[in-house]
Amino acid sequence: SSSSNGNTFLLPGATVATILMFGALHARRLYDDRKVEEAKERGIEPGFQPDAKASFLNILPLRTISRIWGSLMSVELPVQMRPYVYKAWARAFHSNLEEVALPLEEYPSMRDFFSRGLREGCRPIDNDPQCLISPVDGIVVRFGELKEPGAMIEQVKGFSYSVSTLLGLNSFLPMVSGKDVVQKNGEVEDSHKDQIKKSWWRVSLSSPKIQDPIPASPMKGLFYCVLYLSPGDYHRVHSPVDWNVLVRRHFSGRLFPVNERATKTIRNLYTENERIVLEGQWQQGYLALAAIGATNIGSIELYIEPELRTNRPSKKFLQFEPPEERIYEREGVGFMVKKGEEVAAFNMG
Amino acid sequence: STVVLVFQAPVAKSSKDKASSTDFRFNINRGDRIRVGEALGR
Repeated sequence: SSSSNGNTFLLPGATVATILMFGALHARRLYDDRKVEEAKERGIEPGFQPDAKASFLNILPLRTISRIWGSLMSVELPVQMRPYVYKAWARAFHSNLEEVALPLEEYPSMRDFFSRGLREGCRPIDNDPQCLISPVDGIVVRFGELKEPGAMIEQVKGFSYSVSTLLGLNSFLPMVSGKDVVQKNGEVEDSHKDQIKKSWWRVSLSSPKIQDPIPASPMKGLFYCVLYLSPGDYHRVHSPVDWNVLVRRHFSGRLFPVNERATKTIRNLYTENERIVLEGQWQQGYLALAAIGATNIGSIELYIEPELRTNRPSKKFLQFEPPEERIYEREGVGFMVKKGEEVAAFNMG
Repeated sequence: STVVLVFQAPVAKSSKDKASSTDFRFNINRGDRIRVGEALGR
């Protein structure tokens, strides 16, 4: 086109086409998001609906992208620049800078600022011994009691994932009820007898034919709670109760984003993503905590195992790799962690 | 990133039993903003 004073400039056709294409994709996304909002307002929860973006993410090298992102964020910033950069981040992602433990100048890089600690007293702990506290800052995504048969958690309406896949197939997740270990004739399956004997949760089995001298115990239910941390949140993980951490499982996996849109469009999001699972025992029985990474947050650091590294380069097909497992010393006692103590931290890259 | 908690807690023996004070109950709602140290349930 030409400007008023007669000189002309040309945009190559391909550039125009690319701009128009991105414009159309963005318009389509805004339209979809508005439809989802309207459905939500009508109380209709949008179901699982894979889309082109999810398929596109499937072919991207997300772990590599995450590591490059982490390297960029590890670049040390000039001291004068640091407050401006971190304030811009806080403005963009609604972080509360009032609570940051150190002066902003003392965080050498964005990555150090991201895994910042908080000032003393910013997170008072609810000390009621019967209470289970939130281990992180975030949004309650889902919670409830796990029912039989089998234990599934809904990722989004229309798609669920199994708890045992999330925690590890050889997890000592207690059975929700005795039924699935009891054969039709009321005898306990041999393969499970050992587990029951060893398990800290005694199954109250209704069949009189069971010869084991296992006394009946008060009923226990199995509960779950899914919490989402947004980029601006405080990213350290604290202990929800006093418990003994007995085993740690590290699943090397994908690094899909885990935002709300991804939960609706990407299948097996939590069971395929890189994650660390801690399993153990609290006063009421079994407890497990799974910390699940995402594209921008590929690193999960454990205070009880500072040398553990996640998101390492690997040529294997990670989805099919069994998790790296470590049973903490003394078997059956493990690490004792107090309620509110820092247990882990998420970090960039 | 995301954290999933899975844990055991006391429940009423069956739906017929009256809920007792020892039954675990969440005191959050979906979509709530929560912070470290705040109670998820009792």
